[in-house]
Order: sequence, then C-alpha cells, then structure tokens
Amino acid sequence: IEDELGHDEL
Amino acid sequence: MNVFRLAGDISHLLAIIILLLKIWTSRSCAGISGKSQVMFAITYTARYLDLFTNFISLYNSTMKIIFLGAAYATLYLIYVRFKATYDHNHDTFRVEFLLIPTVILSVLINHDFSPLEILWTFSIYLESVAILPQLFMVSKTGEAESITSHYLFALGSYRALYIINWVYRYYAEGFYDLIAIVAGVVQTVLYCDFFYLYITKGSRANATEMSIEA
Repeated sequence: IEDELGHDEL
Repeated sequence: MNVFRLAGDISHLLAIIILLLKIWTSRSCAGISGKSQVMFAITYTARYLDLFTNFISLYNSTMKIIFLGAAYATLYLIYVRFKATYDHNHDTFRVEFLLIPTVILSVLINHDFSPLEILWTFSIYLESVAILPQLFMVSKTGEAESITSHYLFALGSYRALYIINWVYRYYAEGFYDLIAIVAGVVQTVLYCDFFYLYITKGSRANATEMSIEA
C-alpha cells in the first residue's frame, strides 16, 4: 500500500 | 507524465508567475484575496511534506519547491511588502467555513489513516475551495483587473487540464485516485462561471476590466 499511495502529481 | 499533466503544471506555474509579477510591477496587491493565498500556502505546505520522504523525480521535486517558494513569496508581498495596498475591507470571506469542514473531511475520508496521508488529503480538499475568497472578492467588488482575470483563467485551466490528465491516465494506465478526481472536479466547477465571463467578456478588443455579477 506504501507504493500505491506515492502521490506522483503536484 | 503525459502532455495534459505537463500543460496543467505549466498553466499552474504561469498563474503563479502572473500573480507575482502583477503585484511586483504595480507595487500593489489591490483586488487580490490574501485569504485565498494563505490557503494555497497551507495547501502546498501540507501536500509537499513528502519532499522529505518520497522522491519521485527531479521534475517533481523542483516544481514542489518552486510552488512552495512562490506561495510564500506571494504572502510576503501581500502581508509585508505591499501591506498598505491590501484590500482587507473587501476580503471578508469566512475561511473557517472552508478550513473546518476540510479538516474534518480529510480525517473521515482518506486513503490511509496516517499523518502524511491525512495531510495530503486535507491539501486536496482545501485546494479545491481555496479560490473561493478570491472569487467572492471579485463578485463583491463587481470587477477584476484584466491581469487578475488572466491569473484566475490560468489557475482554472490548470485544474481543467488535470481532469483531462486523469481521464487519460485511467484509459492509458488504469490509474485513478477518486479523492483527487472528485475534489478536482469540484474545484474546476467553481471556475465555470468565471470561465464563461472570461471568454465572453474578456475577449473584447480593449477590455481592461471585466465585471462579474454574482
């Protein structure tokens, strides 16, 4: 879940 | 990264630069809502705390630093440097009506009940309504300088482009983030009335002011 929550937008 | 997302980020950057230049060159922040700018500064501070925990790309980190720096530079110009020109009599929107519900909502509806994630969610909810004091101010005084209108148009375009980016990402990558999408749609809808006026009234050859009837 850590990876899924890495928000990559600004 | 796709072309819509990049165009959205550039539009956002443009909006921030327009605002800073407008205040700096006119030596005045008349017509600008300090309250909206405070909420944008809170938004980016809460969202970009992941600068320290999560590296995505050089582009991502650079933009975050620029947005944060610009947000605080704007606050400095409004509340310190050109304080005398700040139109606080017209900047009367009650921000607690936005801050309290967004704090509560971010605790209740989030992807993960952890401090950073709740702060990210709060920033998404707060950003979606942060422009309301500015739009309220424009409707209250009945006009916005053309440069302020360009700022609002660029800022609204940024969110509209992000929606297209999300549609693209859904089909191209199967990726979607419901919290960001719902808040982003709300945020874009708030600009619709302004977009309509900007396009119909703002395009007149030598229009220097545009009126917004509430």
